[in-house]
Amino acid sequence: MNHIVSIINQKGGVGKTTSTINLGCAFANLGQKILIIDLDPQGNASTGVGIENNDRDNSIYKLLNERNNLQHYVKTTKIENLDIICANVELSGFETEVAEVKNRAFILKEILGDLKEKNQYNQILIDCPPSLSLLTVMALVASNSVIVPLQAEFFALEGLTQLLKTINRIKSSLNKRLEVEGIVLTMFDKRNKLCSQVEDEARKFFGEQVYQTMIPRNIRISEAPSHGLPALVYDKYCAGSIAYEKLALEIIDKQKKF
Amino acid sequence: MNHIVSIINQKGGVGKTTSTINLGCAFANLGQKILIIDLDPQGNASTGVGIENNDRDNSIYKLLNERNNLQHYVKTTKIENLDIICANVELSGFETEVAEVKNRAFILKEILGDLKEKNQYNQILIDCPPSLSLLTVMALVASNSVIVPLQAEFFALEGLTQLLKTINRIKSSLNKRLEVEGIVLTMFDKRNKLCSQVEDEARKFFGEQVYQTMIPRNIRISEAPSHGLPALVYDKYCAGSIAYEKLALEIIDKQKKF
Ligand SMILES: Nc1ncnc2c1ncn2[C@@H]1O[C@H](COP(=O)(O)OP(=O)(O)OP(=O)(O)O)[C@@H](O)[C@H]1O
Ligand SMILES: Nc1ncnc2c1ncn2[C@@H]1O[C@H](COP(=O)(O)OP(=O)(O)OP(=O)(O)O)[C@@H](O)[C@H]1O
Ligand SMILES: [Mg+2]
Ligand SMILES: [Mg+2]
Repeated sequence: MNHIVSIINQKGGVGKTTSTINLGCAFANLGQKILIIDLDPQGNASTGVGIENNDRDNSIYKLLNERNNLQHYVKTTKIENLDIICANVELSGFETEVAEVKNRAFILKEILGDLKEKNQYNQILIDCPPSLSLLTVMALVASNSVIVPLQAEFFALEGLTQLLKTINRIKSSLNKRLEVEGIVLTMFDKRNKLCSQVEDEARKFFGEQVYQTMIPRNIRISEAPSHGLPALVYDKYCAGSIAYEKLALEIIDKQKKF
Repeated sequence: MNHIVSIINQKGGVGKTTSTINLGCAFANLGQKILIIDLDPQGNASTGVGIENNDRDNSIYKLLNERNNLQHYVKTTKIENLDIICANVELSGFETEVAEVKNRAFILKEILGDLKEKNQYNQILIDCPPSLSLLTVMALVASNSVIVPLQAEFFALEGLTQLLKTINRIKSSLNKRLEVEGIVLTMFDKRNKLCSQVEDEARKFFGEQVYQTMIPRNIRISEAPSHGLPALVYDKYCAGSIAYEKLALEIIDKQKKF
């Protein structure tokens, strides 16, 4: 219970938010109780599950400051079994505001400790911003594991080694239990030879860590957020939704073996 | 001379680096002397102009610490008239390291002051990371203007209003001369109705600020970085290269009217 996973990659636009929303929805459809934590000041995950901008007063920013009373910040969504703690732009000031605070890297871990006794969620997914700053470090310290979306592009592949080094550094200094659950190829276009090259390189270097399931580039996925819905709700039978459902099953299968 | 432009958007993966490299190359081909400053710890702009990872000792991180001797950090590239100050992962520690330093937002502006007397470059393009943190604030304080790449997707459009608010905040508090030169639509796919919707919204809200020239989604653009070349060199006649050359002419034309 309460398996905490960070969806992370410092490279921008690789599908972190899209994976958090659609995996969250796929796990919820399988009967798991899921909490998404939006840890990006852009608030894209909150938008993607339909939380209006003017309905985000009880945001993760306020919770990180209050450090207590987590239930007050949890919102239900239109999707059964899927809750969220949303984010707004106030969060972008947090890092500077706590620069002097000792042990600031542990703030989120302490807050999520509250959940431990209650066994309320099967999984907690944290959508990280595109950087290796304090917000991301807090997520890594609070997590049991990470899932890394890897866009099938050259710049994204180049950044992966650096990311895994950072994760290992956090593991040895701040969070011994942290594991890399897996790497998922996103926006994969079979017709584009660059994508196949990235896939080959990723499987060569990272082997079993790369999931068999790949997420195809699929227009319906990028249309869904404008309707405030995960792709799995907006268009359940599109190639993107089917891929995320398959990925959810592969992840659960692999988690059982952990 | 020495017109300093930040290429900025806190949304990740919208084409900041791709636009910096290819606009830089297009301006250089038109006979302008151009300096690119890579201000992203990912170092993608440095990779995109062919600077190897092991050749980045004299990086922007060292220059920001030394605060002097800028010429020492400038590297020439394979492209005539195009120089770069490169970045490496050390840069990701900079923000925490200077958290106590007074007036840290002005560090880059002071360093670029050195160039003012020498009139060495027509334009200086700063490739910003996907965040509104100190590195981005330093770039905005040091710049005359900004160019905003806008990916033709819903999440990217949603973040634009917030970005323009931040730019205005910096303009009124730290840099009175800062202007928005323009907004350029990137990864535009005519067949995708979402792209046309984003274009319509952008032109409706931001009018003349949106350039007429749009950059099409074009596989050759995403292949070029793996060869360490701008698309304009890798494949001069592909749709992406032609679009960046047209955009460069439109920008210069508009700059004359400033
Ligand atoms: N498989 C896909 N097919 C088509 N479009 C996709 C796919 N996955 C994501 N997108 C679109 O690509 C853009 C980037 O995805 P997303 O915002 O999820 O990435 P991110 O890593 O969370 O970005 P950031 O670094 O800004 O947080 C979005 O507009 C999204 O709708
Ligand atoms: N017009 C285009 N057509 C096709 N691919 C593109 C285009 N522009 C950029 N790309 C690709 O999309 C990805 C994202 O672009 P890029 O890295 O330039 O964005 P960025 O905003 O600099 O990202 P970050 O937020 O991580 O700094 C890259 O892999 C790049 O090669
Ligand atoms: Mg995101
Ligand atoms: Mg970039």
